[in-house]
Amino acid sequence: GRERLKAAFDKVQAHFKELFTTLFDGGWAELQLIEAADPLEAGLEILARPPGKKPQVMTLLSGGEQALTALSLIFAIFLTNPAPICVLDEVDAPLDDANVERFCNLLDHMSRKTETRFITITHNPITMARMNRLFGVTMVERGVSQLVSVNLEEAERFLETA
Amino acid sequence: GRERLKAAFDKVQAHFKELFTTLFDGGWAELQLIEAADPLEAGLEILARPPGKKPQVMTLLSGGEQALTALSLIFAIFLTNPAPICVLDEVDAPLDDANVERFCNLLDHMSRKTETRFITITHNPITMARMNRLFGVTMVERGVSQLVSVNLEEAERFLETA
Amino acid sequence: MKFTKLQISGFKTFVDATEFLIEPGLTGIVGPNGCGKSNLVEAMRWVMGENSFKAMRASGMDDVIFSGSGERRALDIAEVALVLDNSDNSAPAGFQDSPIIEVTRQIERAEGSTYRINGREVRAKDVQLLFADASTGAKSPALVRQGQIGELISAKPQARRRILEEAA
Amino acid sequence: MKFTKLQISGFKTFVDATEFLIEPGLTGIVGPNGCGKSNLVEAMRWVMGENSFKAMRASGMDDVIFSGSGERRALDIAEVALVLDNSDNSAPAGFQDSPIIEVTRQIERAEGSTYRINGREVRAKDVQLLFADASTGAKSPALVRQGQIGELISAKPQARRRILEEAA
Ligand SMILES: Nc1ncnc2c1ncn2[C@@H]1O[C@H](COP(=O)(O)OP(=O)(O)OP(=O)(O)O)[C@@H](O)[C@H]1O
Ligand SMILES: Nc1ncnc2c1ncn2[C@@H]1O[C@H](COP(=O)(O)OP(=O)(O)OP(=O)(O)O)[C@@H](O)[C@H]1O
Ligand SMILES: [Mg+2]
Ligand SMILES: [Mg+2]
Repeated sequence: GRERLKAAFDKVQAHFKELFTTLFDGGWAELQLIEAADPLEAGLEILARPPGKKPQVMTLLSGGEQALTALSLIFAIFLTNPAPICVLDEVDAPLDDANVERFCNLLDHMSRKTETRFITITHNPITMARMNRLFGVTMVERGVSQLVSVNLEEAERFLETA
Repeated sequence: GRERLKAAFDKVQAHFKELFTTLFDGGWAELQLIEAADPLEAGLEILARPPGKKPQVMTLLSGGEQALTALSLIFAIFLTNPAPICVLDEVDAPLDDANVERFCNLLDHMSRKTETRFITITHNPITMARMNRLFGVTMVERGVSQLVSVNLEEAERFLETA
Repeated sequence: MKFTKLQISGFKTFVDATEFLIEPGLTGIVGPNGCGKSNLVEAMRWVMGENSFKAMRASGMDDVIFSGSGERRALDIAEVALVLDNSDNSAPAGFQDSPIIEVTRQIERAEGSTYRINGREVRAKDVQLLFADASTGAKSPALVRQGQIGELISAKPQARRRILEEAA
Repeated sequence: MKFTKLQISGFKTFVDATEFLIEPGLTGIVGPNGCGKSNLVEAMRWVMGENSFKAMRASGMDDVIFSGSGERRALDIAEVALVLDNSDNSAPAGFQDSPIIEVTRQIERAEGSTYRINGREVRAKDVQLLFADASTGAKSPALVRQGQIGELISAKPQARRRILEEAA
């Protein structure tokens, strides 16, 4: 139990550091077990230093920087034990265009490195353009959902109407 | 104390109902004081029914619907006692294009109806286009912010680079 | 074991039978606020054995059954089926001779849920174990709910450690 | 009373003296993640007398002083000035003869904050009262922080009622 958690922690740490530096195009971050010597009792702390900035407690980071750091942790855990399915519901919401591109590069990379099928819910046109296929959900009849296959052009028209 | 809170509640209620129906282009919502007879001890509950849907507890609403409902409450409180300054930090993040347009229509309306100056932080190109002026914040030197006046074209280029 | 298809009927806003093909690589889901995107992926978590109605944004598990709209009346049954391709035989023992595994969950108002694997009724636990053995399941860290990123950021260190335990 | 100008020096990432003109109508602020947009508007809340460092996303009020970057060393002083146009004489009694009111807050590392109104040193409470009388201030419901919408949605009913009290 204890050894398994410590072993998992070390693997996640390695992936986390690499993913952070990839998503931030630089900088440094680290996971820490705090508050107890026993990993089964400890808390998980995150130290992050975006490129060009001093290392700071997570709260001082910007909304987008925090989201990117949390995504690094989630994907680090994922890569440690890849699941056959990964669903991401609007995780790109707080990201600026440059960060959305890096996020999509990472999805590309992971989809080629694993057998995992990815489902990404998004309002972001950049993310839409990077998907292999798109489905639109509509409510032509109020309160009733319909699923329909769409291409990028149709998807962008989707966004423009209620 | 108690009468003032009850009077404020009634004014906020009136604004809230109207703002909800404006932002949702239909539907119905209502504030309720619950858990105690005394308004100073009560909790504030929100009941909302988007157009075409059955009234539901807030948790079942979508991310965007919840955000729009919360904005209706915040602006209802604002209109009850307009402040000279209103700052909105990325409140349009979970909204689709049609809802962002309605949100901007509301900002237009409130800025003409009150003397309030509005500051809106956004990543959304639709919101940017509806502002009277734009300022860009950059970090040409890493870790150091600079403020610069920009037009819409320059702002969109901003978004595309780190 | 690969996820190939999700079939939904009566679950939240998916009133009529809907089929969602899950293909390799990256699939995007788009649409306006409130149209049902999160409901769609919630159906997947639900059929994998999610037993907390709070994780379904509900105040009781019956809330996932279509409760009616302007023009349609409420239903009393919701059903979701998840079809898995087991042609690589990676599923747990007991499924060696099943190149296709179909997991179904049906809920009836005030009656609770019934689970089936390839038509045979099983307990919720059997479904949960099947997915846990495949490194997935309703609690998989790879299923990121809307707003969960924000929760992870503001979570206490103790709560964050539990996410690590899911991976171990 | 109208807000006309914010001057920032040494506050978080605004190292050099920065002047932000606040004009009528709708002003948009744009820029990449982490470039300082939220820091800019936090400076306004701070000079209005915000005394909770948590509301500044900090773990101590000294955290708002520029702590250094790749190329620059940390500062020991941060100062923010907010200039108000009182030509309509709507400011509280005591300011009738001031068509312009300048509120300044300065913090020195390990020394705490000093407040001034039109150059004269005052207590934090005097600054808070000035803005409260004008239906604004650090705790104004019209100042919506990043993520505060999500907090309002998931807030307990008791916590939500307190927002109503701010308006009363
Ligand atoms: N049992 C139910 N019966 C009918 N409608 C329901 C039921 N449960 C939820 N809904 C409706 O489903 C809608 C929410 O759908 P969903 O969360 O999937 O939206 P979404 O497409 O993810 O939107 P967003 O982009 O805002 O996140 C709400 O309007 C809610 O009223
Ligand atoms: N005292 C300080 N000294 C130096 N840098 C600081 C200080 N306090 C905060 N920062 C830095 O400011 C940055 C956050 O800025 P801010 O929150 O304004 O970004 P933002 O433009 O709002 O981004 P987003 O679009 O992601 O919300 C962080 O990178 C943080 O490290
Ligand atoms: Mg959603
Ligand atoms: Mg910000």
